[in-house]
Amino acid sequence: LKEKHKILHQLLQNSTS
Amino acid sequence: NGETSPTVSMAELDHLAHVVSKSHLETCQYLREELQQMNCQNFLQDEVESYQKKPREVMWQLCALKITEAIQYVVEFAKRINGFMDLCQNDQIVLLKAGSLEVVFIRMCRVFDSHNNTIYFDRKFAGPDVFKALGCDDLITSVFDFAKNMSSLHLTEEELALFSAFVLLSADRSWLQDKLQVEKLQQKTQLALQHVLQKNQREDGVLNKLRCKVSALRSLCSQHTEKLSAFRAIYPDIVRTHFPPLYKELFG
Repeated sequence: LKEKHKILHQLLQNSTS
Repeated sequence: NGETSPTVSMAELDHLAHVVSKSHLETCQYLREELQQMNCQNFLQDEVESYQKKPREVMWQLCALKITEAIQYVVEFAKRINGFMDLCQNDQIVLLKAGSLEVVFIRMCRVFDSHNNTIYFDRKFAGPDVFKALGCDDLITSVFDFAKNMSSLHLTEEELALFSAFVLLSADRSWLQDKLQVEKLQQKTQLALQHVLQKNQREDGVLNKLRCKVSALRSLCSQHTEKLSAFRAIYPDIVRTHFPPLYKELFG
């Protein structure tokens, strides 16, 4: 699932601004 | 004696309500004060007509962009809900893929003007007729009806925050790896919501009304998926090249 949702995965990794 | 149930104390519910409410306010895209200042400026008739004259694909692209912007705020909301980031990454993705649009629909009631049946869109308040070019009148009517019903409950920001978290943490989503952990989080969120509703002396039926909203949200999302696949069948290139990448990833 992570493979198919790279953008969402990246957003989740970004620090909570 | 302050004990609500052996596993969750009153203090813990208060804390959870506070954290979720703060997360909501930090990520709600439009503060209520900002909205009040906009004093519900509706689109003028010629502006409405210009939206109606837009080619179908242009209006679709604009709406996909607005939905995607709103979804990014929901992702930030989720990240701030304690417990959410402790879930495995697979489940974080599953919950957001299935629930982010539902939270966007819930949040729409904050920007809905029930007096004029208009919703904040693209800098002004738009009635259903603004969206005619989409060719999805039934979906648009359902979205406006849902916003009207939700706003008629006059939920506080804290109640909206907890209901949004409750919907996001749906343990019945398929593909969840750790269903039990999500269930625990959802139950705690529901207890916090009940606790806040009681504290605000809301009449008993509100929680049941909110539960009925869950199925309405599921239907709105499946309607959206149907309309998108019908649109993509006609304009596959537009979706591939002009739609926001996150939108395609979630709904593609």
